[in-house]
Amino acid sequence: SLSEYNYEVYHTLEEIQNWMHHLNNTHSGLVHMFSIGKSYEGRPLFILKLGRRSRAYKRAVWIDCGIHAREWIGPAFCQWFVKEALLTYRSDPTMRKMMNHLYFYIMPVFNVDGYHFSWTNDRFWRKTRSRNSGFRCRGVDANRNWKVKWCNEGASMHPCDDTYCGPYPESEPEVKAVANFLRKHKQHIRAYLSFHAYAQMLLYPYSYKYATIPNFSCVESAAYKAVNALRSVYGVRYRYGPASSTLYVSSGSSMDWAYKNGIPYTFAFELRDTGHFGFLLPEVLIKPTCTETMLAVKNITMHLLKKCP
Amino acid sequence: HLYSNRYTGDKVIRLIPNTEEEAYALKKICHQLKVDLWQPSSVSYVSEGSVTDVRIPQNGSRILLAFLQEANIPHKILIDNLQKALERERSLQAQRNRR
Repeated sequence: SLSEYNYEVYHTLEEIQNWMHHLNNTHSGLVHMFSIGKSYEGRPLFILKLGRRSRAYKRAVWIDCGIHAREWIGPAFCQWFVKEALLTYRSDPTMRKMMNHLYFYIMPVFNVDGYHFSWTNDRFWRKTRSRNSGFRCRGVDANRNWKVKWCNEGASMHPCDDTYCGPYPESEPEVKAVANFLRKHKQHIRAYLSFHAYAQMLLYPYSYKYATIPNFSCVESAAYKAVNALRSVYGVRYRYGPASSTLYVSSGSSMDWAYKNGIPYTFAFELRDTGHFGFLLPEVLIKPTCTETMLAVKNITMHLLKKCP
Repeated sequence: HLYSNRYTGDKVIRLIPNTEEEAYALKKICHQLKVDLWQPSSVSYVSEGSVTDVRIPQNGSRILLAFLQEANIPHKILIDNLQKALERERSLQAQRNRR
């Protein structure tokens, strides 16, 4: 059952996919699972569509986790989000409003091949697992493979580098599948949220250049309120701002691509911590990390629903 | 053995170059030692004042630490033995499961 699944431990890919199947079977009123394609190694790319079914037009929010395989707190948060949505739909007016007014497309593990590899072989693997012709090194950085100033600053053309952009944009089947889905549904997808680790930041476009986005006002105020809400839980500080100046310039990111392709509100979270544990965030910190992040995500969602055009 | 003990002796070290010269030297040695960059994601981002976390195997860490001390580059060992850190977390996990 929903309450028996342990959301305070890291789960294998198989466990996560079994959990998704289970929710699809037991919560059909609010959950619908479907696949948008297959990974390089042939694994299904599952999405959970959350929200009260409605014949009326509803906008949507896309959330993905685990673009980079070793950032395990990302998929943990995606699972936490789903759990919270289903458990508090009736008791929490904010969640009820979110589920009633919006659909949420949740991709708990974007880079399924890499995530599986990080469980079985190399805990610190980052990229996908595609083979690169003529090179012994495998994988492409799935956050450098999008067609937005592709393979420019902040990305590498060398297959052995961790920021390898790929042989061409959307070369990775995972990236292509998500891009196709977002292109098809962009008319009603209002926001794109991507979860990474670690740095404790809330970022918005642009990543690939130093420039201010046209709808800066609404995006910035959403980010400001979100980090304040996050900090109110345990006092953890997140920096926020455009990715290029808050973190570093990088081209070919999913956030920039989603923005360029018409999704007006796009954010990337860099979750806990700032380096004490790094990618090895202990399981005891899953709950506080997800609890504070949940508040930030609810804040962003409600701000966009009420305050932004 | 967790991940076949492949991380035995691996360290995670935080480096903060004070000058562009130090940053350049760090980029060079990181490239030579083939470190795994935890942050930032690419060695090209390493610059004066930037926080850089690297994972490096045992052999490489001796060379890197000697270099850092000689060059007087501020640094801190975040994780002294990655394999032990992974195993510690795994044993805590087992204890929690038993409880």
